[in-house]
Amino acid sequence: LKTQERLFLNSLGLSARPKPSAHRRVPSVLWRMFKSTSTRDNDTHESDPCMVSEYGVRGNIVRFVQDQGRLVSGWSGSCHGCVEKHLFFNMSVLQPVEQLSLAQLEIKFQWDMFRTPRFVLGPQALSVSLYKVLRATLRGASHEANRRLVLSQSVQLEPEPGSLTLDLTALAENWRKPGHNYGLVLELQPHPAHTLTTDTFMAQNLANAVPFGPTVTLPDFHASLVAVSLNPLQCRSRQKR
Amino acid sequence: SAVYLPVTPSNVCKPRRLYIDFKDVGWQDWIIAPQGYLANYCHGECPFPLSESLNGTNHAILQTLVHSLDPRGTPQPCCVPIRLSPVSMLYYDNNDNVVLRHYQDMVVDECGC
Repeated sequence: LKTQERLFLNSLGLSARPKPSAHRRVPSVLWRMFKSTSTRDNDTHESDPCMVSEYGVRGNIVRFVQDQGRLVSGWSGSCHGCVEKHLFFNMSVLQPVEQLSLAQLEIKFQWDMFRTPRFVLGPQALSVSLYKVLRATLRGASHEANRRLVLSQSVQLEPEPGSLTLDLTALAENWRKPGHNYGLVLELQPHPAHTLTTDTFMAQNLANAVPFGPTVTLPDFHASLVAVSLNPLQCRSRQKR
Repeated sequence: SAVYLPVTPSNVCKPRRLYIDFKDVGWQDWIIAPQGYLANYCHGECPFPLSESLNGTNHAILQTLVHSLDPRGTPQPCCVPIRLSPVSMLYYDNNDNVVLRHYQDMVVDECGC
């Protein structure tokens, strides 16, 4: 039965029965897409099943690839006045037969309502820098030479924390080659114009506000990579003889 | 002369109801949705003569003719799916990534000979 099951799963494009360790929250966009395709399946057979209309690309597989990177440095680290996070997306989850149509990085910023009540003021904007890591760096060596800037942008956090999306298809395609995926480094820095220190806090006489940390409070952030791919073996057009 | 076997409406080729519950195959731990789906299957005979309702191909008509002449050498045409529809599945992979995958030809809508 195990062999049979493996053969069935192979036909479905899986090497074995997946064993997830944690049941993560399903992103709302995936739920919406699942519901819309299920409705479409029932309604009509005319629409192209191998087209992901939400992203406007060909594909029959949409993955929310989790970030497996770690925090490189906080406020007290080598990155002065900013937070650095290594982002790593394991692209080996795509099978070699799959054609990558889109890889879109999504970074969502969110205030933690328990840790950071709304009356505690954080920065109104963040400077976001994203670097592609070119090669591994030995401990103690300078990181700057081994990374290349991909994006530098300001993200507004008021009135609501924002998000950032970036097309990384070409980069992610390269990550699929063995030994080519060193990930990204995300650098977040409170926007200088909006940074509030404890002093400026007092100066603004915000009686209800609570002084916070050594400098400012940052929102939580979560990065994921939306990867749309096409398995041509499972998206064939019917052949007529 | 051909042997005429009377076929009752219940055993002619048509889609039969089959609900596949992923719990039954132990896949509920990694499939998020759907929990199961109405897959159906084709079953029944393709008798002579093939009527319109049996969606017979020209090949099936000729095979039926040959079968009627030589029942031992040539079998009757098979009852097979002729129209299938896709199903989308949401699941977790080994890296805890959430995957939405579209699978073609999962539901039997129509059968034919």
